[in-house]
Amino acid sequence: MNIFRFAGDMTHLASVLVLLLKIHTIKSCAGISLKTQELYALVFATRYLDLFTDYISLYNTLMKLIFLGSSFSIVWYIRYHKIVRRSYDKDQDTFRHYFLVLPCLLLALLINEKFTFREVMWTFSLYLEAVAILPQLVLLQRTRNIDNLTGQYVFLLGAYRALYILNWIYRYFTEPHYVHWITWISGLVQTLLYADFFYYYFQSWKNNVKLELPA
Amino acid sequence: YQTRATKDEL
Repeated sequence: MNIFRFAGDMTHLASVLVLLLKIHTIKSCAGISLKTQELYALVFATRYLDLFTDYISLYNTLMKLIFLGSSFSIVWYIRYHKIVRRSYDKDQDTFRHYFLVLPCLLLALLINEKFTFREVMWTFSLYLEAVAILPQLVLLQRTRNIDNLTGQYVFLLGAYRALYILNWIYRYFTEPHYVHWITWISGLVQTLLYADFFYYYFQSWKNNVKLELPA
Repeated sequence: YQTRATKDEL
């Protein structure tokens, strides 16, 4: 474990807690894409298949349970909670996320480190995570005004993967044979997808104006 | 060992 990865995990944790807090306290999911939340639940479900078979550390197991629990409860809140679901804008959240799932699954079947079920599922979760934010970014473009909790959520989500890239660089230089191109490239693509959002987020923060994304 | 190293990240 290194400081970059720990900071990345804490940032990731903060992003899901910010979202849960927003939905649980103000009972609203305005501006939140259910599609992105469902994709994230699928990412964690396919990545943590080894949850009960490989014990790595208490930290690792605990964090996996938190990410699984929070992502599925966020989906539950938006889908079934009688108050929250009313604020879900399904007419705007129209990204066909199945168009993301299938290509990622095909790519995972073609490009992976080992052609086993677990490894293909794990690789699928990496590719899917890289693009899972797209429905949310599209929704933000459409609804234009971003309440600051949603803005913080997307920012933290992007920042965690950027910190992971520093972690991979650190591990590459400190651990022999630590080379994982699939992880690195999908992590880089993921971070680049946030790049324009980061730009507008910092602009609004610097000029102290409400975050607006260009249409 | 290799797979163990890969999968120690979240």
